[in-house]
Amino acid sequence: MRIKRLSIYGFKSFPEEVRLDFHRGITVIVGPNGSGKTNIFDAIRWIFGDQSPSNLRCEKIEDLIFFGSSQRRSAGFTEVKLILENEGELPEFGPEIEITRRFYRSQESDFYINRSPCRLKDIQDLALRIGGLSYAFLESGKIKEIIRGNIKRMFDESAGIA
Amino acid sequence: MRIKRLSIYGFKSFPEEVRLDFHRGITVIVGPNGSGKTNIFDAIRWIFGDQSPSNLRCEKIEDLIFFGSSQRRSAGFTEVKLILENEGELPEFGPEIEITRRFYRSQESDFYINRSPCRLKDIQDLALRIGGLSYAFLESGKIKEIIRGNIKRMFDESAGIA
Amino acid sequence: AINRLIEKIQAVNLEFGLVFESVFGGGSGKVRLVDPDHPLESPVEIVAALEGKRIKRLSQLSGGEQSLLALTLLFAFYRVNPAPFLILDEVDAPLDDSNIQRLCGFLKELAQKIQIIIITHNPLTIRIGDYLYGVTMEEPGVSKVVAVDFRDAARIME
Amino acid sequence: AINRLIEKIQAVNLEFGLVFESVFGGGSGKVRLVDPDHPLESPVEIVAALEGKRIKRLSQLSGGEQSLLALTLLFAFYRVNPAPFLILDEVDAPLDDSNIQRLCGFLKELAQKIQIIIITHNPLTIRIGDYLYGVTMEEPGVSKVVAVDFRDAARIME
Ligand SMILES: Nc1ncnc2c1ncn2[C@@H]1O[C@H](COP(=O)(O)OP(=O)(O)OP(=O)(O)O)[C@@H](O)[C@H]1O
Ligand SMILES: Nc1ncnc2c1ncn2[C@@H]1O[C@H](COP(=O)(O)OP(=O)(O)OP(=O)(O)O)[C@@H](O)[C@H]1O
Ligand SMILES: [Mg+2]
Ligand SMILES: [Mg+2]
Repeated sequence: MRIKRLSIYGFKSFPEEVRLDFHRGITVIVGPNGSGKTNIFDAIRWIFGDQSPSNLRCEKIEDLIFFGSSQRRSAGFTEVKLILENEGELPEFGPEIEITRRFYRSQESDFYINRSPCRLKDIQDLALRIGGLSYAFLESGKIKEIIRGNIKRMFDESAGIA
Repeated sequence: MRIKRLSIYGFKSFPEEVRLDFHRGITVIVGPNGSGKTNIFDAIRWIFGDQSPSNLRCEKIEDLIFFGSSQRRSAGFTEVKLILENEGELPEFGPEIEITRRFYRSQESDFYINRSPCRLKDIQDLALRIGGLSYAFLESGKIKEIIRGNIKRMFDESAGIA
Repeated sequence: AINRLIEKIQAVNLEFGLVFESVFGGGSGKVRLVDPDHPLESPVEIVAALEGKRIKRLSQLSGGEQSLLALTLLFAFYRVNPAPFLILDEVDAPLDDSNIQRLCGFLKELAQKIQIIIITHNPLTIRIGDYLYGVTMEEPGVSKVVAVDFRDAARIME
Repeated sequence: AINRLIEKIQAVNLEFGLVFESVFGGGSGKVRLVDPDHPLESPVEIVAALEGKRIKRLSQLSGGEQSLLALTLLFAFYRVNPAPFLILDEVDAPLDDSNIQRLCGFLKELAQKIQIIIITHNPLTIRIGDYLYGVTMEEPGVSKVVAVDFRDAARIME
């Protein structure tokens, strides 16, 4: 399985739809401070059903919607779409899995898997079946805390006994 | 006033005496991870009377003494000496101020200002008279915590009302 | 429950040792229960032996050494239960050039099996990419993404 | 006590604005009491206006922007009551090239009055040094220091 395409609309600093195609191997993302690199990282975490304000660097989920700039008004909703190439791991989903997540300022949400409506829980179940996502997002800020933190808890959680 | 020379013996990863001469302008210190750069930073903090284990990155003051390597035994004591050029700010100390601090594994300490024995408090008083030392040591790990921390406390401490 | 925990520690410890050797380029590392008789209550400790150094506590390691050790543990957990991709955000920031080169060697090898996305400011890390995206904010407050040719990488970073 | 506090906030705010302009290269920054009627109990807030962005909370800034903002505050405190020297340990790690260049410009100006010692891994920062020391551990566990010519800097970093 691999990520084929990510498209972001109205998410954090992305008021216009932006598409990133991904291939096998290593994709590097560069850019100045504050340009939106970690916002892309957050969008991928969010599309897999992450709801934690501290992981998503916001105080409430509404902060994920583009809040405007000096020249643009704020957006009314955000939509992130991720297309995965399914190389046989989860055959019931077909050759591609398209996950879509939308959140409106009115606090409503829409979730889709392969264009058919579903619940957040279905996306989170899919993420669990893909597996290993809890250690697939490594960020510099959190790394330093590991050595001083509670390492045993990492084992308890990963063994499912926390 | 400026730092003229720092000499370190038996402090952290410095079992042999090492001398660094400093001049006006900017001195850059480079080297691989774990080579001892921040240990120099700690030595300068320590010579001015810093006693805080968290600032000095140790659990107890004894951790400051060279604890040995695969080829050398541990040291019995550590001595750090700092020579400041005194350009008239504190005339009673003469044209140079030499601060010496020694700590033995037996837990005893020696302190000297211009080679005459003194107490830790005398060195701390001298540091206060030089002024501004609490914001003269800036390290990357502590910087990220500022924005999330209690900024008001920085003002209370600096205004002397904390 | 106890068996699952012990199995997990053994699996992570095995990977930890392998990753340690390739990113530290020497020495050895272990993860183990402090009190193996009481697995559920016992803390887990990391034992790191760096070439020629006598480390008693992890807090005595340097900033870069601690970051590399934490990364090694995270990679070990990842390899025990790997996702199809791995996303890294400026994990190379505290590292010196030779540690970055070893880390990049490790990632290049991992990328033969899985997809890796790396956010970085460091030219040594950019070099291992197969594809490069630049994120810019030409219009203030509005992010755009462009596919970039490696030759132009330095320009985008400004 | 209240007067001392208010004076301190005004002095730091003045320096904060000046430093902000030179390290961010635009926009403006202020530090102020949230509730000026109750100075002792009131928290202090940082107000940062970055060119073209509508920041509501500091937590929405990026990693690099937050580090630069924290540095600006520390420099402001420093300039209100400056010591004869300033020692910086890898403060440039999260910054991109243009922020490092602005930071270096600010430090070079400051170095006309005071002595600055900088620990870094970044070539852009090394370049502003007048003197260069390399710390090595040729013998494992034992640090040595050598004065280095700038031309050899790359070799020592390995
Ligand atoms: N809801 C939102 N609406 C508009 N802009 C937002 C929103 N949330 C965050 N931002 C903007 O996104 C920017 C931060 O982006 P991000 O954290 O991705 O930067 P980065 O490229 O990772 O930078 P660095 O290299 O410093 O880590 C901030 O300047 C902030 O103003
Ligand atoms: N008391 C001690 N005796 C001997 N060695 C020590 C002692 N305390 C610390 N060390 C050694 O010093 C090393 C760390 O040095 P330091 O923190 O100065 O590295 P650094 O050059 O700042 O590296 P980085 O670039 O990663 O920040 C550790 O590897 C540790 O083993
Ligand atoms: Mg970022
Ligand atoms: Mg260091």
